[in-house]
Amino acid sequence: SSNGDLKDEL
Amino acid sequence: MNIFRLAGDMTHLLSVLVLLLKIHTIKSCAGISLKTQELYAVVFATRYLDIFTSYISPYNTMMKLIFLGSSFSIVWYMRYHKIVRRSYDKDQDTFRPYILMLPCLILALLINEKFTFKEISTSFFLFVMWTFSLYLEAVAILPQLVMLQRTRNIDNLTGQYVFLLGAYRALYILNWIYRYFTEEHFVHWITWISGLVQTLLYADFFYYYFQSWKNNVKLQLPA
Repeated sequence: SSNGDLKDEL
Repeated sequence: MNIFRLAGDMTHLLSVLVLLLKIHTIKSCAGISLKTQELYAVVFATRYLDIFTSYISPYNTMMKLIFLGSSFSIVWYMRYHKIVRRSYDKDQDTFRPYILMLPCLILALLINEKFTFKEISTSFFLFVMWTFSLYLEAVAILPQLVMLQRTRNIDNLTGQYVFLLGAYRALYILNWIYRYFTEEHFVHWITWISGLVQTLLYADFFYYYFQSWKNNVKLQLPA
């Protein structure tokens, strides 16, 4: 997952 | 992905499966709040709007489909299944969802990480919807907790369902702490505060759930 962001979280 | 987040996702998945198990096998939704289930369907629908446009991983897409599918099928069962719907106690499920949805929508428009009210582009719309789903998820359990206070006897599956639902977000908080210390720029106050509020709403439930487990007595919430 790209550092620092929440995009990969459900 | 870290162990806390994986444990959180699995706990969340388990909570949904426990509820589907209860509804599908014993064909009963006694003690379950339809209002909370409908709010969760809205949470997932507004959070996963970009499910087909932004691909992260097979795991991510699969979990999103499972959460969307299960939340909408639970609502369908409780509303339309001829046997299940009979066990829904609508007189005890009186929380009005709009008093939760409207403030969350307004708050999402006012407070989101994009602060700059740039051109109303699709990305801004998606981000406001995502923030809305974050705030709504924090309070979506309230109708269910109110209903638990009213229905005296809480059956085991319902108790386990609510417990797992609360535990998943607590694990996510550990995940955010872990990511804060292991990744640079991982600062998301909005997510952290709403996740904390969400978990704190379960505090008294956790207390009584633990007491009932420790004393091996039926789970009872004080009126």
